[in-house]
Amino acid sequence: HPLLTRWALWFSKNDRTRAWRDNLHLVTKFDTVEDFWAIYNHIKLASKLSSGCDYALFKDGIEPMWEDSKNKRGGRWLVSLAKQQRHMELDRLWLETLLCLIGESFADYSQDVCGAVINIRTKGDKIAVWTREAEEQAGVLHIGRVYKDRLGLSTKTIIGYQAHADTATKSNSLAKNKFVV
Amino acid sequence: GTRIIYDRKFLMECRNSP
Repeated sequence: HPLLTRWALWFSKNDRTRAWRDNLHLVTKFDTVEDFWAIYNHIKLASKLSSGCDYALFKDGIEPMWEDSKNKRGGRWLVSLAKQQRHMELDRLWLETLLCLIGESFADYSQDVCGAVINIRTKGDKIAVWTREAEEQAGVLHIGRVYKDRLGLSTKTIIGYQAHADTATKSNSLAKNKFVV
Repeated sequence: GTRIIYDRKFLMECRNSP
């Protein structure tokens, strides 16, 4: 079953002795539902990765970094997880994120999605959906509302959207939310 | 062309099909 988009799966492992870019590896690309599952079932669950590792799923042709021309004007919907959620919910939330992407779940605004990233960190894991243009308010908000609903987050949980341009100049925790849902 | 969209249910069903 062909997908609308060809996707690329990336992996990175934090090695402070090397440049960030050198730690980033393209795992594989796929463009069918069957190949997605073959890959997903073959690789480690996110919760089994060691701290400092990331997975990223991006549209073919977009690198998972702010500097890519398709990302640099964009931003991300960020889901910050408490430590105990790695055990309980992390894998479910990441799989749901992947299914949102490959299933083109954001209607016409799916074209504004660039990819998604999961960061495994001791201080708390993070999952984010990256979109192309932070100023496209209607699309960003639609994606955020659908995404929050698909993750099954309660209405009390607030997730924020940060422009990469803001995140790049501040530490992650200080970047201000441009939108919230 | 035709948009190829799969809902969550279909994607999950594909996980276990041969």
